[in-house]
Order: sequence, then C-alpha cells, then structure tokens
Amino acid sequence: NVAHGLAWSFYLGYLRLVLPYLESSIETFCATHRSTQLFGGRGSRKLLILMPLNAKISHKLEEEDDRIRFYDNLPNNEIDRAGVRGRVYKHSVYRVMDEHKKVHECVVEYATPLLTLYNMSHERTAGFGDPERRQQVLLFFRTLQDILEHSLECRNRYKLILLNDEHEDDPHFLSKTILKH
Amino acid sequence: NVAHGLAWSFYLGYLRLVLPYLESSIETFCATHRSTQLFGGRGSRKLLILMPLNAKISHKLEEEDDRIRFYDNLPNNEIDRAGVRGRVYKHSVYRVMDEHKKVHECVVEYATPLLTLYNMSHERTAGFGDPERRQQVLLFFRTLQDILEHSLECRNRYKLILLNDEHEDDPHFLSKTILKH
Ligand SMILES: Nc1nc(=O)c2ncn([C@@H]3O[C@@H]4COP(=O)(O)O[C@H]5[C@@H](O)[C@H](n6cnc7c(N)ncnc76)O[C@@H]5COP(=O)(O)O[C@@H]3[C@@H]4O)c2[nH]1
Repeated sequence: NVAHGLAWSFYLGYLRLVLPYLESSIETFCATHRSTQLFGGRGSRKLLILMPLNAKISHKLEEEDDRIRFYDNLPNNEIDRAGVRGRVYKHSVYRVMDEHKKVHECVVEYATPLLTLYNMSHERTAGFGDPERRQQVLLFFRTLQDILEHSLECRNRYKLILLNDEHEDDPHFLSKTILKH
Repeated sequence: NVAHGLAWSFYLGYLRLVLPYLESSIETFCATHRSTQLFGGRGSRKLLILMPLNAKISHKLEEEDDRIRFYDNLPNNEIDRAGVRGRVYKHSVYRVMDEHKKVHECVVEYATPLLTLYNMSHERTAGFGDPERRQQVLLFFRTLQDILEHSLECRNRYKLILLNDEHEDDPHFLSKTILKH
C-alpha cells in the first residue's frame, strides 16, 4: 500500500526531523522581521499541512486564492543526511487575509508525498490510477494522523488539514479553511 | 509494497527534478574550484547512488572508509515545491583515494528512502521487520532501475550501486566499490 509507506516516510524523513526546530525557527524569524503581530493566533505556531483529497498540489499558494500572499521563508535548517552535507530543510510563511481584511501569518505547505501519489496515478507503469488515488490520500491522512498522535517529537507542532474538493468553485476556499485552523 | 512507492517517490520527487541540472551544476563547480582534475573520469559526471542491502546508511561517507573525504557541495538548486518557496536541492562532492593514493572526485550519496525502510523496520506499528527489510531493499533497487531505464530526463546521469554487506570486514570496501564505477 503506497500511501502507508509514504506516510511513514513523511514522518521518519521529514516531520520527525523538522518539527522539533519549528518553535525556535519562528522565534528567530520574529526577531529578524519587524512585524510584532507575527504568529499571534493560537493555531499559528504550528506547521499547517494541507492535504487536498484530489491530490492536486500547487507550488505557490497564492495561485489558489488571492487572499494568500507569500511573505518570507523561515531560517534554513541544515542537517547531514545520507551523505548529503547540510541538506536544507525550510518552511514558507504566508500572509492570509480574512473576510474583514485582517492579515494573519502562518507556516503552511502541502503534504509533498501527495505529489508522488498524483504523479504515480498518471504513470502507466506505476500501478494505480485516478479512482484509487482518492482512497490512497485518505489512507495517507489516516496513517499519518495515527503516527503523529503517538509521536512525542511532533506533539502540538502541527495541524493536518484535509481539503475537500467540492468547494473548488469558491475562490477563497483555501484561505477560509486555513483560517478556521 | 512499501519499496515500490518509495522508489517512485525517489524518482518523481527527486531524481527526475535534479538529474537534468547535474551537468551544469558540475560545470559551475569546476569553474569555481581551482582543481582542474575534477571529474576527469568517465563515470564521475553522474550521480552515484549507494544502496546498502542492509539499509544501514551513514550521514557522512568518511565515517565508513578513511580513504573518503568530503570535499564541498555542488551549487544549490532552488525549486518551488508544494508551497515551500525555493526548496533547496544539492549534492555533495567527495574525494576518494585509490590503492595507489591517487584521488578521484565524485558526486555520491546514499539513497535516502532506505533510511525510511531501516527506521520502519524498527517501528513496531509500521508493519514490517528486519527479515522483510532486505527483500524491500532489493525491490526498491529493481523498481528504481526499471523506472530510470525508461526515463529520458535521467538517462546517463546516474549510477545505482548496490552494496553487499558481506564485505563489511574490509575497511576500504566502500571506496573500492565507488572507484569500480
Ligand atoms: N516539504 C518538504 N520539504 C523537505 O525539505 C522535505 N524533505 C523530505 N520531504 C518529504 O519527506 C519524505 C521523506 O523524505 P526522504 O528524504 O526520505 O525522501 C526523499 C529523498 O529520498 C529524495 N529527496 C527529496 N528532496 C531531496 C533533497 N533535497 N536531497 C536529497 N534527497 C531528496 O526524494 C524523496 C522524496 O521526496 P519528497 O517527495 O520531496 O517528499 C519527502 C518524502 O515524502 C520533504 N518535504
């Protein structure tokens, strides 16, 4: 089951490594960026992980919703991994506007392994197609949720956001969903 | 089958993205590093990908064999991926000494997904243990080999090196194996 392995890979090779540093990365960011309102809200000192059910992932969030703007990246985190010296791990900070034009900053990104699921479903030799893909996204979500609930390194540092594609006609669906969290 | 998904992920999320830039990264590196002997040999302008059958991966190659030294990193490659702006992809260059004390430079790293296989085999809830792990490494190797043989973006840009662990008593096994390629 592809999604099972990808969820474990996402945890073991990424979230478990980066989430313990998130708090201090955010503090360094606030010290170097004049905005004192940064990360004021209760949910915003966490990594928001977006998971669209249809696995259609954008590389730039502002392309999905014009109430979202890229602000800046958190400081780089360099870790020696499997022979690559100082492999760089980083997250992007986005500014999200609510319906009253108030701006909120948050650290948000899509779950990268969903890109693999999406691409695999279009590769003839990879072994699964569009119908199985939605199932695999759900399996990925549930497996990851289960792993993270038992992880002490990741506790309280993340929020998983499953995105239903039935609201695709609302141009501000993404910003509203992010702000709910 | 975990290894199948990890092989596709490694190709779709990494090799397919980075191998087309390898040649120009090496040229930039040679221009900025005085060593004109760099990458002289026939096999060395490729990414050498190490795959130990026992999935035991080091983060620094010189810890495995003292005839190997870290030299420097190739220039960073920045790509917007799934909401992370300017995500950094890079490779490390190592200097490997042969039995006549001659030094060869090469771009080499371990196949990172094997770290996931190794770690999963020690997580009680992940679903497989040590005996299945070797099988999964072989499946990863064969699946990746098959994918890469049909890939135009990766053609002639890589070399897969399967490492048998029966030579672990030879302190220079890794350097000798790398130099064979
Ligand atoms: N958002 C995000 N930012 C990151 O820096 C990052 N690094 C890893 N991941 C995701 O975590 C999981 C585990 O990563 P691993 O390194 O074992 O496998 C990686 C790794 O073997 C290889 N790879 C990807 N990026 C790099 C890189 N920069 N250097 C070396 N190898 C890389 O290709 C696999 C798939 O990568 P992604 O498909 O981007 O998603 C990975 C994966 O789902 C990341 N996700």
